[in-house]
Amino acid sequence: MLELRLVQGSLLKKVLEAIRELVNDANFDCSATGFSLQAMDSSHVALVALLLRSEGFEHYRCDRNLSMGMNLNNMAKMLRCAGNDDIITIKADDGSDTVTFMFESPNQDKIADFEMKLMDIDSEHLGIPDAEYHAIVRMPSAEFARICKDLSSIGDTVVISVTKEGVKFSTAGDIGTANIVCRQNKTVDKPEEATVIEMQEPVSLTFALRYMNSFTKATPLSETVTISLSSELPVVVEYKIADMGYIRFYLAPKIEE
Amino acid sequence: HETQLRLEAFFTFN
Repeated sequence: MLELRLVQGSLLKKVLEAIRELVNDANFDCSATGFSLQAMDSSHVALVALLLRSEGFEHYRCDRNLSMGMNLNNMAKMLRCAGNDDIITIKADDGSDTVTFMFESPNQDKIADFEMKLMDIDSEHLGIPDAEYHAIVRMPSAEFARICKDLSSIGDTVVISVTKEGVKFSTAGDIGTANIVCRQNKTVDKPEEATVIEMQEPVSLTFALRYMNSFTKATPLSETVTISLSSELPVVVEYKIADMGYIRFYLAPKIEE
Repeated sequence: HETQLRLEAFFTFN
């Protein structure tokens, strides 16, 4: 028996919108820790890892570990039927081949049940070791989204370079080139508007902008984004989900032949 | 020419 009641149902709606472009089908894993997912895109270039901790739910019952295979576009279709202020409850019985999403309006005058068929998904879990990153950049998520969108109108790849001067996003295409430099800026009114750069050593890596743009679908989940770079590792683009957990995107770099 | 690496080059399957 599984029953997870999320008062801020809009978070789950935003999570689905953030990942459904990257991944079609995925297993949601439910354990005492929380509601989680790890899935790769079909070309094994990008990976999304989601965690919604059990403490973040108003009610969290998960009698035994359960893995539920879902088509994310179908799940998004159902969650779009929930109001932004609705409380969402996810329910499943042991051994059942369906999951139920229950939507309650804030004043309890409307209650809806949507039952979705589950699917068997063979998913390969990747072991992601804890790593030391050469550079960690925290910046406003909307700013990062704007940069990725702007650069993708010029080129297909972005070079992200971190030096003590700041973080530089560069691209090149048929019509020309573009460079956007963001300097560390802690003297802002609100902490979420700051750009903070922690650098152990300079790093420069190249990534496909198509994936970066897909990650920025998570922008509504968090005011800030953290980009962790190391020359020997995929980049991690992390959006914290207030009080509940995170959504992390990993992207393998491109290398010069 | 640039080559796109895959995640398996960095992470191992459990």
